[in-house]
Amino acid sequence: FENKDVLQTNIMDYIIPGEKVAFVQRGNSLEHALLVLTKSGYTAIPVLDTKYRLEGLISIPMITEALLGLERVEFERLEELTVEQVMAVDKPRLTIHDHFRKALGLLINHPFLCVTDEEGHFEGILTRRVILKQLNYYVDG
Amino acid sequence: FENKDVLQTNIMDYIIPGEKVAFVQRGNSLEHALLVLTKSGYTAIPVLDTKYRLEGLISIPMITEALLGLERVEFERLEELTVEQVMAVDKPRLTIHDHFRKALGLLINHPFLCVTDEEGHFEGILTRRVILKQLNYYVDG
Ligand SMILES: Nc1ncnc2c1ncn2[C@@H]1O[C@@H]2COP(=O)(O)O[C@H]3[C@@H](O)[C@H](n4cnc5c(N)ncnc54)O[C@@H]3COP(=O)(O)O[C@H]2[C@H]1O
Ligand SMILES: Nc1ncnc2c1ncn2[C@@H]1O[C@@H]2COP(=O)(O)O[C@H]3[C@@H](O)[C@H](n4cnc5c(N)ncnc54)O[C@@H]3COP(=O)(O)O[C@H]2[C@H]1O
Repeated sequence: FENKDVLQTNIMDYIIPGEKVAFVQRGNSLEHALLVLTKSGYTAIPVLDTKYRLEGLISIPMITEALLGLERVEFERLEELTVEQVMAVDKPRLTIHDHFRKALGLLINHPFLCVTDEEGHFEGILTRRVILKQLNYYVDG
Repeated sequence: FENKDVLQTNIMDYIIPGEKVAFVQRGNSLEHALLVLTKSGYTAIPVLDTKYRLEGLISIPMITEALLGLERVEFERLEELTVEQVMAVDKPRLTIHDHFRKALGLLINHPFLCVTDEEGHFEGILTRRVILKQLNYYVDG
């Protein structure tokens, strides 16, 4: 096992490409977003603009927390709110030139990272699953 | 970096102990479960019995998928269903004697693993975050 080698791996061979990534847009209602999340089976997905640039990400907890009333989650309010009112815009991202070393450090605290080109166009995502699989292969043969 | 060393690490120093883990019981309504999930901020948590033995786990996607109608997620049905009707009982688990080698292989496909003693009593959970942190330390110093 040569640790220097695995950390210098470029991320691009391991990302889930953009066309396979479920996403929503900032203007969508939370009802639409929750339907996309439910049908895709994922708990968090990227938010893209109409030109496929990355804007942020939205998760089911962000939605349910926004609807949390005094006694229950008020799902009847799903139609009233939009993605842009609850999405996160401050998550760290990777670019197409980054390597596993940077990805691994960030994946400690984030289940996936969005990858963009230099213009901010969305390229895909790098997930914890993919890096764990590679580390498992390198460390355990 | 000595890969043999890190994989032989016993998991017990790294688990989130049971008393810090959010959980629900099989007889709870999905409404109660979704409230616990929302307040804890987690997307999936263990299901324990009244003697704190591990029964399975429940996630937000399992709940929303159970409520998915033809056109929308039917949240009004949350009170009608219980945790035991949607929870997963077949997820792999670890015991207090296991090491990182086994945990790493399983965490490729599972965000966290429940840990039990030999009698099936819940001890805590081992998360992807914890193992990524350890691997990052060993591989990158
Ligand atoms: N349909 C499916 N088939 C097989 N396994 C599934 C699955 N859905 C979820 N999982 C498993 O559950 C983990 C957590 O999924 P979650 O949706 O919370 O968290 C996901 C989700 O937020 C996002 N993600 C992954 N693939 C995506 C995609 N194609 N489109 C949008 N977001 C995606 O990246 C996070 C981490 O993904 P990761 O693969 O590391 O980890 C996944 C994977 O191990
Ligand atoms: N309150 C918080 N503070 C800081 N970071 C937070 C957080 N809530 C979530 N995260 C971050 O988001 C990741 C995914 O959380 P999720 O709830 O989907 O997935 C979680 C959740 O299903 C479960 N889990 C973690 N801690 C738990 C706890 N104390 N009780 C019950 N379940 C827990 O294990 C999964 C993986 O956890 P992991 O730590 O690897 O990964 C966590 C962590 O990196």
